[in-house]
Amino acid sequence: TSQRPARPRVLLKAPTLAEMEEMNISEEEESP
Amino acid sequence: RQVTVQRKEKNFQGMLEYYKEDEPLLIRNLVTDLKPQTLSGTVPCLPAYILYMCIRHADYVNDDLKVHSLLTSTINGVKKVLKKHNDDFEMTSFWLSNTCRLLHCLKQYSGDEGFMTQNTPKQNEHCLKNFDLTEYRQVLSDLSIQIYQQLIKIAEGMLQPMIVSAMLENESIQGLSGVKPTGYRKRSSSMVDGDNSYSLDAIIRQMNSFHSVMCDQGLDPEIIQQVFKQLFYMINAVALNNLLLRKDVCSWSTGMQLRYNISQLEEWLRGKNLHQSGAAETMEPLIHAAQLLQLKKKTPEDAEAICTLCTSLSTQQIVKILNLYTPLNEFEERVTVAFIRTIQAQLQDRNDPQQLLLDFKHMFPVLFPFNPSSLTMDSIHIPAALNLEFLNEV
Repeated sequence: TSQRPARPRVLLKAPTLAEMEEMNISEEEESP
Repeated sequence: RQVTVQRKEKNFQGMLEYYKEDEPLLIRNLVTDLKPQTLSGTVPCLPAYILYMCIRHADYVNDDLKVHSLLTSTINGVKKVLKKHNDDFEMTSFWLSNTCRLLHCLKQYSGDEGFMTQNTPKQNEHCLKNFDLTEYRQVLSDLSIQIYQQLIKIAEGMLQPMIVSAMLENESIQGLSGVKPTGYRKRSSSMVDGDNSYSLDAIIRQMNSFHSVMCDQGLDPEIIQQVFKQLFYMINAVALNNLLLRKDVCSWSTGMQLRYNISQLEEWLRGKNLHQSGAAETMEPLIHAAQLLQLKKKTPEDAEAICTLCTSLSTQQIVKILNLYTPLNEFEERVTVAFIRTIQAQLQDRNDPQQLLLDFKHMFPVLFPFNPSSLTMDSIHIPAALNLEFLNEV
């Protein structure tokens, strides 16, 4: 039998692949 | 030889815990620095299962920032590996398998009943409790498409130089060279002179290699089918385009050799159980071109037969091949203008595409059907060679 959670799961907002890449690039630029 | 660490003394629930500061090490050892060979002999897609077990623990302790951070670092790590190895078929196939498997895990253990129909009760216990990762699934799906495109590009780059010589120039049927049209020097498809010829065996060997890499890495069978459909389409397009531009290969003997080569490829598909992939169907224009070269081209009945058989070629392509057709010897006549006019008249109602050549870079849209795993998380062992001893089994 499946164990159902009592409350609904919280949707985790995710950036798009392109946004993720932009964030990654800016992080790399910041690091020495 | 792999040494597996078996730590089942506690009741392992299929979760992996780590300190947040170890996340870069986890990504480095499991993603960016990992060599696929390190995992030979282990469960296919092991990195995907390990990552899911880490995500599951972060979900279990309700740490949304940890889930966000791990998924983002994983995705960026995979992208980094792909960029670094953008001409490496094995590495690209490896990360396509793992990205798809992680996507399947996020569906299979999402708690969404639509994805749980094949789960065992034990697997249902391994579902996420707190977070809905639908949006991350979309990102992983987009990433999978990117990796698939890179994989096709690499495979095409390896196959393309072989196609013309293997399909149109190489003579494997004995005695056929004696009936080649005279007056044409053997042409090389390369810019430079020299022996750059490939046999059909070279193409088959290359495809065997692609196939075994993808199977060994546990890539979904539906994706493997789509890879070969795409590669067969390119073989068809490159060979047909060349045929449409070269008089010296528009002969009865090339038609005969070409049909034989295509039969070998069809047999290869059957041998690999890929005959239902749609790959063979993409070769139809080339099959019809081979038939056109072999059919008689004289009487109105011959014209009728050509129009009935060559349905995958446009009128423009049929006429072009007939115009280029080179008689074998002085006893075979050229195709007459009247015959070509008869063909054109019979096909005038066809709604054909305007361009003569095929777009050999065309890509079919890819689909990643959901493929749940029968594996249970608590049965997975982490090989010592991965250097992930900082992960705690929970």
